[in-house]
Amino acid sequence: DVTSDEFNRRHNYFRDSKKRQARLNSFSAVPQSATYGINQFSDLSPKQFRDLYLTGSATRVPHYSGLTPEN
Amino acid sequence: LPAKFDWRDKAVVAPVQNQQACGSCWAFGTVGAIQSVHAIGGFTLEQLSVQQVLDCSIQNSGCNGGSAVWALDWLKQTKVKLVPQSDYRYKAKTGICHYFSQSHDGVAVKNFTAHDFEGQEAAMMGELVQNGPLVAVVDAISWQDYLGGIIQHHCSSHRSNHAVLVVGYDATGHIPHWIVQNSWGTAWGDEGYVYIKIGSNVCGIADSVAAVFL
Repeated sequence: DVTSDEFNRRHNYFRDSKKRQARLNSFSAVPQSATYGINQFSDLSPKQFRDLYLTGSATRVPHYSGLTPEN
Repeated sequence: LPAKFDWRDKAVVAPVQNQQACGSCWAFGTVGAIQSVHAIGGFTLEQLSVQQVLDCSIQNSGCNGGSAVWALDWLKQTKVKLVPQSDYRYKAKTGICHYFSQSHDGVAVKNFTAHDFEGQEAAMMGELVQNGPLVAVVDAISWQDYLGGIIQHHCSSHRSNHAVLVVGYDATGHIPHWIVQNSWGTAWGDEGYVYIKIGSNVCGIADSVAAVFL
């Protein structure tokens, strides 16, 4: 359903994602290291991804002291 | 502490969910912890309503985002029972809050704790083993491209933006790591899971961690 403008935009995001993934993978030195590549988010810009999926807020919480109400 | 511990082995972790195009990670994390702790208490593992938390926890902003700690605080203060998912289905849209009578089947939150475990991830492991899966808020910017493996770099602490469910850890290999359930479907990561190195607060995994008591 996407227009050609939208298609081109997403195609550019996809191309950018491949560069980003290559950079991220350059740090993957040991066999168990994380790998990065194409997935369902590769045609989103980082901003679109952030706005849509990274919407969790961290509430300020106390440092763990070893004591909880339960123990 | 055991070198490896995974609540999935006890069949108390529900399958990976997909939040779709809705910023509801905070609700998925919250509900994931509650339903697991309920199952650990001897009840049948049952999926509870994420949509109820999304619609009714008005201190949060529905699909525009929220905080798991605020959601837990709302559940504790109001004593609202979380109803089964089958009674209040997920729509990936914020909607009007539906109310159920107190006699309706559901699970209420008695208490919760929320702590910063930075520098004390061993204590966080203890909390996980003792209480059940934990809700954590992480920096997930690099997760846009994640395929699998253990994240050790490119993930900052103190910039949290995404709520997840920590279901276990594995310290038997070269890289001890957390086992984390995400809510972006099974096509993402390792069947919906991501692994994060233990010990240096990678992705801010220890910055804000909540445990639930029912």
